[in-house]
Amino acid sequence: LIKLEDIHKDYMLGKVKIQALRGVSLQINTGEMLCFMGSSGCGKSTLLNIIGGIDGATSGKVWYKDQELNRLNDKRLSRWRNQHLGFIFQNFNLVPVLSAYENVEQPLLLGKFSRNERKERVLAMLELVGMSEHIQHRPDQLSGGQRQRVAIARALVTQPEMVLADEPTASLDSTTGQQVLELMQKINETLSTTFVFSTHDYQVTEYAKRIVRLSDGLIEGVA
Amino acid sequence: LIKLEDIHKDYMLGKVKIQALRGVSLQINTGEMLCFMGSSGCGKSTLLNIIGGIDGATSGKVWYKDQELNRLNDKRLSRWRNQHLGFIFQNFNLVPVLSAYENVEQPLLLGKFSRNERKERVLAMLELVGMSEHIQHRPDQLSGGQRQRVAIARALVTQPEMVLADEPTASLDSTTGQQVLELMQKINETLSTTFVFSTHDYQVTEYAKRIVRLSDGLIEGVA
Ligand SMILES: Nc1ncnc2c1ncn2[C@@H]1O[C@H](COP(=O)(O)OP(=O)(O)OP(=O)(O)O)[C@@H](O)[C@H]1O
Ligand SMILES: Nc1ncnc2c1ncn2[C@@H]1O[C@H](COP(=O)(O)OP(=O)(O)OP(=O)(O)O)[C@@H](O)[C@H]1O
Ligand SMILES: [Mg+2]
Ligand SMILES: [Mg+2]
Repeated sequence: LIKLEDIHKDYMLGKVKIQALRGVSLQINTGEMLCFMGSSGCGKSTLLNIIGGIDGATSGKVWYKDQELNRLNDKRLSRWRNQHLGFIFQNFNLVPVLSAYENVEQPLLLGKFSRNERKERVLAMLELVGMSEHIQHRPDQLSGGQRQRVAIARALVTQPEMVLADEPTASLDSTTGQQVLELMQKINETLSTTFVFSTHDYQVTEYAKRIVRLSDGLIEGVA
Repeated sequence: LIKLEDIHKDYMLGKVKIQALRGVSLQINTGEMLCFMGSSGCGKSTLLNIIGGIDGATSGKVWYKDQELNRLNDKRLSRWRNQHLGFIFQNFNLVPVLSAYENVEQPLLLGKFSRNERKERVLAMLELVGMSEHIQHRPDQLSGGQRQRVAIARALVTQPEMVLADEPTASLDSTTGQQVLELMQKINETLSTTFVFSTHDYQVTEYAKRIVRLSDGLIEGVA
């Protein structure tokens, strides 16, 4: 589904160059549940952003099926993301002025869903992440873990082909975390959705069987 | 050091009343390392904000030594916080336009430190949390765990009497998390600093021996 060839990502900070990724090659197959692990600052979020076309690589190629992502212009890239991808950001990235309901509905507004279909999907997904009692809350009226669950619901509501989840359980207690992982596993089994996680939480590795360890911008080993 | 008497905290959401805390009484002694645990949405952050005078309770009293916090006006409350408290927020709350160095220096600017003293303390604290190579970075140029470590350094740099840490290891891998907890334990042993954590991470409970479980805005039991 996804193939990365020798990906490098540099950030310039004044005159200093930060090499966030220093040559990552990887293949991800349809229906896999895979997770990246590694210390804080090793490049997990950077790698997820490049797989999802949110950030461009400094060098190297990103293939989605037989399409090279780097060749798409911004407009086609964001349409590709809306049609194929669900993204759960490390800091959730919810729209502050919209309610939980409106935040989850947002990606559906770009697709071809009727108002009733949207309502059905949004309410069902908020129920599945345990947030039915908070649909009118805005992000600043929610706890950290509640915001994270709204971000998860938003990524899953379009039933995307692939979900990129950056530390999806970081703000959740282990029971709520397990509830969310069970939901993702079920979606993976019924819809063959591909999941790529980044995590520090060992509970995630009970669901994402393939672990890719990153260290200082390089893949350490594949378990 | 801190005494809470029958604390209630309600949030109004339109016509709906959310009871975040429903009668919490608690005493915290000088030099303790204590942590709140409980599911997402049970009231941990709300309780920490009330202990730290960041939020007011709807009813009930908060005592710091023999001073009732609710009686202080905003100006005296924020001066009390700057002189006695270090706060690590769940979403870090770093100032986006300032570098890591400037963010950590901020609380010292309100105190009586010379420029050299400030520089010494800021660099020492950033070194202790493993962030010496990122002092010029702004928050949007840092990884999630790197931002969290800058927030931790900022809370400790004034050597406060009490540190309130809301999920301080949520974005850290276990090695980096342990490094930070070791640092806090050392500060607790050398300076008798009181630490109050909220966490979902069992590693924290190896350091914060007293666990107070919250459930739906009430204390469940004291371990
Ligand atoms: N500003 C607000 N307005 C309305 N409701 C709020 C507000 N802040 C918090 N709440 C509600 O109060 C309850 C407790 O929130 P709190 O942030 O204290 O939970 P928490 O235990 O810290 O959860 P988490 O582990 O997810 O961070 C939640 O149900 C939340 O929706
Ligand atoms: N916009 C940026 N500008 C400069 N440097 C950056 C930028 N974004 C990330 N970096 C640097 O690139 C490196 C990798 O960052 P990344 O966010 O991918 O790490 P991570 O593995 O996700 O860490 P964490 O577990 O803390 O979230 C870090 O050292 C970080 O400082
Ligand atoms: Mg990250
Ligand atoms: Mg919280």
